[in-house]
Amino acid sequence: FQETKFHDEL
Amino acid sequence: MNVFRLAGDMTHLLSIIILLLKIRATKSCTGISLKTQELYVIVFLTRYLDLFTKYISFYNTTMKLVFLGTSISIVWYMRYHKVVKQTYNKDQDTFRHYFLAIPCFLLALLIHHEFTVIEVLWTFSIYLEAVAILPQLVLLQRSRNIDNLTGNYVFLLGAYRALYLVNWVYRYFTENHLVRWIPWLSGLVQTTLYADFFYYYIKSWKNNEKLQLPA
Repeated sequence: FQETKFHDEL
Repeated sequence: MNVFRLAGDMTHLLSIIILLLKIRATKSCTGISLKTQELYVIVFLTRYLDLFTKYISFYNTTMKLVFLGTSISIVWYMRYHKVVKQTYNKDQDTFRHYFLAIPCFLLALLIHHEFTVIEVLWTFSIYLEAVAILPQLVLLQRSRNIDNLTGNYVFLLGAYRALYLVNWVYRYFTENHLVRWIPWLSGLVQTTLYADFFYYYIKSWKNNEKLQLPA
């Protein structure tokens, strides 16, 4: 369970 | 973008429109917590620093600018508009900002993806958003009369993160099982804080009664 860095939301 | 995320964003946008409508049309901010509104300005300023560093879509950029602009203008109305500021319930809105902001900042220093300024501030904004509604909820509990626009504003603001929760479940199964504990758990906390409010809001709506929270 690796955290995904993914800032495509608001 | 899936339908749940879009519905969440639209609910969030609608909540802000309702609040601005209330302030502009009735020239009153009764029942609205300036503390919560100022915390939202901090949330948006710290989260949207990436406006300068990366481009995701026209939609994202536009929405970020709208959230920044509207949140700043709400605070401006409540602090400086000569009529609106007189309707602010200052004596009842006593929650201290730093009780929320400092622990969130410390938590962001401890738990984050990457130890960079942008990343820590982004994480801080996620934690702070989760609890930023607390001064507003305290103020509502102290208010004898909650007008419809204020009730609807808080309801939509809570519904927005609940829709994001559904969006995250959907994305987990459709997008390669991406795991994002920081927003997931924060969003869950955020939505849970509204549980009590949702209960009384729906109850008053079903019984066609005026909304009032028990002290």
